[in-house]
Amino acid sequence: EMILEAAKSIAAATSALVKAASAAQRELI
Amino acid sequence: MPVFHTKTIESILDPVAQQVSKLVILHEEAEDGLPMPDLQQPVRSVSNAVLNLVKVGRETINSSDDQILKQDMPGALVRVERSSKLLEEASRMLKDDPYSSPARKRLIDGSGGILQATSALLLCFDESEVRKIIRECHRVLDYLAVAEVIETLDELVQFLRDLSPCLSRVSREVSAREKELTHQVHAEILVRCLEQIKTLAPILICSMKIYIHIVSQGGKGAEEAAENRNYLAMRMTDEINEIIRVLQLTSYDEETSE
Repeated sequence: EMILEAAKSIAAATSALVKAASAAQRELI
Repeated sequence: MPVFHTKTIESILDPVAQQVSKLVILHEEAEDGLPMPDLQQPVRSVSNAVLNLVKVGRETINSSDDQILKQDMPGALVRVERSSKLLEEASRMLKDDPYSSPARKRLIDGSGGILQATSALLLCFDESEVRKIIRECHRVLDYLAVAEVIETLDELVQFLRDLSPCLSRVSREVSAREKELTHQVHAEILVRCLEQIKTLAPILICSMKIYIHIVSQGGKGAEEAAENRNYLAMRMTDEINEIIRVLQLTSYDEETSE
């Protein structure tokens, strides 16, 4: 289903964003 | 951590749910610590993915004849868009001030909001798929309800022609659904009900044949035969109703009731 594929893309993009945002903080801990 | 009630939704959202949880913890532990990196590119990727989801979601709404989906899905789409806007704001604010605390908050609210709204959207879609299976179950119930008015072999043949494909579809779709559920107890109930139905169906047909035969031979024992047939039809009806009940449950319902 197209909606599942679209949700997968959002999940992947959000995951990449959150990883990038976490990286700097992780250095500090 | 949220609980996802199907394996498909879990496989899509669980990794991002874990990432968001980690971000929240890291943010709490290291608030105002190191500057945030430039997030414009990854935020743009999220925005593009959201635009695509909104487009696909609207197409799904327009092409669906499910009134509940038409009513529930737009709200989830609005929430995804709103969360995406929070991320865009966070990205702009962090560009100006990589230490900005409100920007970090928007980043967390936005990513968490995307997760929750996408989850709501997928749940909405999933519930619509479940309603399709339930519609098939109701067709079987309708056929079972006429079992007791079948009086001749010709009527029985027609009854079988109507019931068999419907029952096969229910069996196929419920079996697939059972494999999708993350809630083991719900999956096991569905398996058990399907097994019961597969056992009961040929016995019901046999009991209908016996009833028809007895009636055609003069009617002695017809009352007992009818009772036996009605009992089997009722047993199958109960199993289908139990399938309908369990199909509508989510893990969340179970936790709430507990």
